[in-house]
Amino acid sequence: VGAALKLDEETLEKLEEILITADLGVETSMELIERLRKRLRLESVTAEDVLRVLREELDRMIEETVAEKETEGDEEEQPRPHVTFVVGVNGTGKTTTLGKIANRYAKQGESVLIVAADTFRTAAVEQVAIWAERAGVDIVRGATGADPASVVYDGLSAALSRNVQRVLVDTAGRLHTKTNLMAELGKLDRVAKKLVPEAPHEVLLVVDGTTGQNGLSQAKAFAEVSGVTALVVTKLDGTAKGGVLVPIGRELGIPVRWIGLGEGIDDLVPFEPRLVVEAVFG
Amino acid sequence: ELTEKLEGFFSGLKGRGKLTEDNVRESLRDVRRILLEADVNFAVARDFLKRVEEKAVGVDVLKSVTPAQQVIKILHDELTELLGGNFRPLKRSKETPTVIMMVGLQGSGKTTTTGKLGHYLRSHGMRPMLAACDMQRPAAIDQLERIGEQSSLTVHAKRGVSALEAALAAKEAARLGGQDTLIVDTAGRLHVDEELMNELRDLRDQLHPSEILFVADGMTGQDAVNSAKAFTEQLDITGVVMTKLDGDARGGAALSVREVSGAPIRFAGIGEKIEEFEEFHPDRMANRILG
Ligand SMILES: Nc1nc2c(ncn2[C@@H]2O[C@H](COP(=O)(O)OP(=O)(O)OP(=O)(O)O)[C@@H](O)[C@H]2O)c(=O)[nH]1
Ligand SMILES: Nc1nc2c(ncn2[C@@H]2O[C@H](COP(=O)(O)OP(=O)(O)OP(=O)(O)O)[C@@H](O)[C@H]2O)c(=O)[nH]1
Ligand SMILES: [Mg+2]
Ligand SMILES: [Mg+2]
Repeated sequence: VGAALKLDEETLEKLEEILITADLGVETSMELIERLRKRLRLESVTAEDVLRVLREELDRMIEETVAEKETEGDEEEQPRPHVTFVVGVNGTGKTTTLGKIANRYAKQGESVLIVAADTFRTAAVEQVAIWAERAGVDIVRGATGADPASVVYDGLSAALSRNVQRVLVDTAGRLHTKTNLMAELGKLDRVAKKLVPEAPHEVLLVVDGTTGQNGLSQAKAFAEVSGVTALVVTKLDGTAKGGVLVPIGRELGIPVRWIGLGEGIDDLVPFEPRLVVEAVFG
Repeated sequence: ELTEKLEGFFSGLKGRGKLTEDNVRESLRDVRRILLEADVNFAVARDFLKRVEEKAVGVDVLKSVTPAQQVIKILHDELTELLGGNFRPLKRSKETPTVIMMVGLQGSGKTTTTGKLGHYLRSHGMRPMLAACDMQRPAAIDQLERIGEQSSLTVHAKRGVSALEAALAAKEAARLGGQDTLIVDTAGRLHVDEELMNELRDLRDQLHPSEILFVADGMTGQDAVNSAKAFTEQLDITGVVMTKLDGDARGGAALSVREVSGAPIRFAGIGEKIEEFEEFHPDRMANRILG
């Protein structure tokens, strides 16, 4: 048995830099290096293999914590209407992502209804209405400045009367530190349940791919107030690696469902661990 | 908390003596973690801490403070100095109107900040016009027009033309209408999108802005250096606005952007409302980053 390969200071710093600059965060990066060290003790790894082993460990970590365990096809009878809330802090790509998802379901032959429940931000309703048009789906909107809860209510009653399969609710961006805005999400949840007891069946937290460690505190706050079924990580068509999705998966058990790769209607792909691993290690 | 952490390292020194290389280096290792967790870029943190180490080693520990407090003071002062640079007012151009371009990545807050800057300049005696030059995002022009209506700010919009045409039309309208400052809202774009970065360069070459403000999201992580570097190299930005600082993001991106672009951080966005905008305070940001 050969002597275990030791990581010298310089190599260690290089490895740390790869992980940290991918926004994996200090704790997750340290954990990955620790797992690498374990393997160095147990296996005969050469200097050239170190990067490969670290890459395997990241892949394994993502598989265990972030990848979704079952595909949508495995679900039994999908509830009708199936209600999705799209939530997150300001500017992350919620409205755009909702348009992409609506288009996907519409192309698959499902009846989709968009509910424009961002009644606050300037021209938010106009923006999502354009996406509804692009996706070829209907939209329910309220009066300007209406209570978002009333729009959700109107949207779900329309969905029920039209026997729609999927309802996608666009909500206003809100910083998770604003308790009154977070409480509003709780209200949307309660109002939805008045008409559709199991709603929302899915809460998608949209996280900007360039976000640093604040992504973890965002996920914690939204999970607490509205429950988060899965993440969408957007803007990974840029140079950001989106690594914060790993600590979110590890600490909160929230998987990633979609990745946003652009501003066009088709720029949405189902999450796969290799998308992140390849971004981090090239 | 930072002071407590560093106290542990200096328990040997008691109010006199010098900060040695070893105890400074040890304590800064903990600070490094704090900076990284605050989203300061890896390389920026490394370089910054090297400078602090040089400044701290050999420093006499003042009788009135503990060695840990001494190091923190050096850290804080160095960070404040780096982030700062005296706030100077926006540069005006000889020809009228003065043009200010708002640029940055998607969703960072450019359109909202365009309104805020207009409101701010008006309160300082200027006569601003906002130019809606995002021809790509759905309802972007509507968004800026509404922002203008809500705050009685003049907005120039021209649909169905290129961003450059819209900008030039706005500049002419401002010149004729007597507005002395034109704030140009542009579409969000990736720094790796060659075509769109070229579009910004064309805009700059034709508009002759006296300021190009890079609008950066306060919660940006390690990638802040990449976008800031590209925008600096390709456009030569003159200032930065950090947005969404009303959240709890530690804001390490501010240090990264400042280091890499060399441009001063001029303003902070602290909310969605038009008045939630202030001149940037480097010392407050330093406290926030150090936690
Ligand atoms: N490059 C890129 N841009 C994106 C992506 N997703 C969204 N965007 C852009 O990001 C910007 C913000 O998107 P929105 O959909 O308005 O974001 P939002 O979360 O609804 O914003 P608020 O409702 O204001 O909180 C727009 O310019 C989008 O085109 C993506 O995956 N890649
Ligand atoms: N809380 C908070 N929200 C902000 C701030 N600045 C902007 N926003 C919000 O962030 C979201 C995006 O703002 P926009 O002004 O549309 O961003 P943009 O850069 O013009 O986006 P694109 O044109 O799509 O690139 C909106 O929901 C704004 O209300 C801020 O300082 N604080
Ligand atoms: Mg939106
Ligand atoms: Mg905009």
